[in-house]
Amino acid sequence: LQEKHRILHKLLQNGNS
Amino acid sequence: SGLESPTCSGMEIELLAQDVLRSHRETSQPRAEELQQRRWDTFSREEVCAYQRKPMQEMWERCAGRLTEAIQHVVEFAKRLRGFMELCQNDQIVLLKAGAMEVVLVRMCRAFNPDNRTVLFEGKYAGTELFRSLGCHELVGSIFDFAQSLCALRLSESEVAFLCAIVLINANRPWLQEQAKVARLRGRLEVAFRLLLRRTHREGLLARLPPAGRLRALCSQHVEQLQAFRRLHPGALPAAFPPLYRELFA
Repeated sequence: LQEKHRILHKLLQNGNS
Repeated sequence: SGLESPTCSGMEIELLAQDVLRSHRETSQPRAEELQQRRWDTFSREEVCAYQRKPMQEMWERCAGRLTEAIQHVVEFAKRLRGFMELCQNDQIVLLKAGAMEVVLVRMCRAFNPDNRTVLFEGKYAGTELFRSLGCHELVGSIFDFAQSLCALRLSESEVAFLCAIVLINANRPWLQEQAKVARLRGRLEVAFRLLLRRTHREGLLARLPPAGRLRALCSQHVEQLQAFRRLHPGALPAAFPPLYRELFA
């Protein structure tokens, strides 16, 4: 699922605010 | 009070409630006061005509762009929500993939003026007619009807915040790996929401909320219209639509 949703995955990874 | 579940303390619920409100406040643009000030700032007749003359593809690109910006704010809302980042990555993605658009639709009621049936779009308030060149009058009308029905409930910012959290944290989404963990978080959110409603004497609100199926239907309608648009404009999507929009809906 992470592979198919790379942008969403990246947004979630960017700074665990 | 009988409200607390046996697995979480009153303090935990209190912290969760504060967290939902803070997450909502930090990720909702524009702020409520600004929306209130601008709610009569509508597009002029000439501006509406200019939008109506835009090619269908350009109007789709614009709407996809605005929707994607709103979804990015929803992702930030989710990340700030206590417990969300403790879910496994698969489930974070499942919940956002299924729920981000639904949360955007709930949030839209903040930027909707029910008195003249307009919504904030690219800086001013617009009626359904501005979106004519999209070629999906029924979808636009249904989205406006939904916003109108939420506005009729006169939701406070806190209520919108909880509604968004509850729409997002849904243990019934297909493909969740840790369904029980999502269900526990959802349960705590419901307890906190009920506590807020009891304190503000708004318990009756729960029975008046639109059924979850209505949001689901709007999201399906959006994907169907996108498919119809793609049939009309093959090749348009990869070129000009935001990558996040393509990832979520195409």
